[in-house]
Amino acid sequence: LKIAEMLVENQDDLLVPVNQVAHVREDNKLDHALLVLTNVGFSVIPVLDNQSQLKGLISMPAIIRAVTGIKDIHFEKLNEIEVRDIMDTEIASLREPYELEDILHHVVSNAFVSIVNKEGIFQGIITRSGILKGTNRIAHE
Amino acid sequence: LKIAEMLVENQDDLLVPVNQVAHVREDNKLDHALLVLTNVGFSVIPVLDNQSQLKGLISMPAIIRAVTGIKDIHFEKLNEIEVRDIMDTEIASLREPYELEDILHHVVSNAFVSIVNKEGIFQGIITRSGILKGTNRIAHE
Ligand SMILES: Nc1ncnc2c1ncn2[C@@H]1O[C@@H]2COP(=O)(O)O[C@H]3[C@@H](O)[C@H](n4cnc5c(N)ncnc54)O[C@@H]3COP(=O)(O)O[C@H]2[C@H]1O
Ligand SMILES: Nc1ncnc2c1ncn2[C@@H]1O[C@@H]2COP(=O)(O)O[C@H]3[C@@H](O)[C@H](n4cnc5c(N)ncnc54)O[C@@H]3COP(=O)(O)O[C@H]2[C@H]1O
Repeated sequence: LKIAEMLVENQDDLLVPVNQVAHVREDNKLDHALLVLTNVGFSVIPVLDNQSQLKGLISMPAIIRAVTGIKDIHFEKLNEIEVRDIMDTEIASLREPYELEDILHHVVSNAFVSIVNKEGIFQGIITRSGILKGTNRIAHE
Repeated sequence: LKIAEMLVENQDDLLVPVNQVAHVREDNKLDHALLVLTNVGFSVIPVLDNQSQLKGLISMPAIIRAVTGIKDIHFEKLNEIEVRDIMDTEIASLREPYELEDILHHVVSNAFVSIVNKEGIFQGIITRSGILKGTNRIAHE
């Protein structure tokens, strides 16, 4: 896909590596996950297991919904439920080696794409910002 | 900016009109805002005043931070604080008539751009999805 490759420069810089990606563990409780999301400010972050495999995605609306009853939000239940019970398991992800074309396809409907290696170990994410920064530089020439 | 105009087809379809945009009023209390955000699932939404002027942006992390103390989250305080007290007033917005070039500039660092008319009345938003859908169609030809 020549246009795509022309549009996005510096493909090596695209990956936000795992050590820069905010994430939680699937066995964390929701109060911990809520605190992480509140502190980092990202709306959706990956969920990993204890072997660094990608298991799901967690967001604040999902957490609040999990403790919302008919009349009230039951915040005291946050330390009773684990992330794995409510995480979204439908993840936009690609296994290495990936094509830029697949990234572009995913970011049309997903704010970021998760990257795993051949063994399924989480490597990092590629974000819409990363793609748009590369594209905008070309568009301004 | 010829490349930009070539890249994004159907510019008339880009605007998500005001009646399709989830928003809250600046005099709403935080418990109402939290409920709206939980129900619609969007991470950040516009805040309007009673004359439909754009006043700010509200997100869940901002709401949770506003009631988080040293040791605990004080959820009971949600009905004591108004949206206007904590909303983000730094808004990526454009006044009509706007150039596509300005939209492209904004979406590099903002997930959406808010559009207001000459009188400052909120008209709707343009999202990264909208831009990327138009771009991807071209890139696949
Ligand atoms: N702390 C910050 N500093 C500067 N700009 C910020 C920011 N937090 C958010 N933004 C801006 O808001 C966009 C949407 O962020 P959101 O958290 O909803 O959605 C994010 C989040 O769900 C995820 N993400 C990005 N970076 C992450 C990281 N380091 N760790 C975990 N998740 C990340 O990827 C999505 C898309 O990110 P993208 O950069 O394309 O788009 C970001 C970026 O343009
Ligand atoms: N209900 C849903 N159905 C389908 N896809 C969904 C969805 N909710 C979120 N997404 C996907 O996740 C992206 C990030 O959504 P977020 O709510 O963080 O960030 C959103 C949200 O802050 C705002 N936004 C979008 N549509 C909105 C609306 N109708 N009302 C209020 N805010 C909206 O613009 C940002 C960027 O939106 P964008 O569409 O580019 O990107 C969306 C879209 O690709």
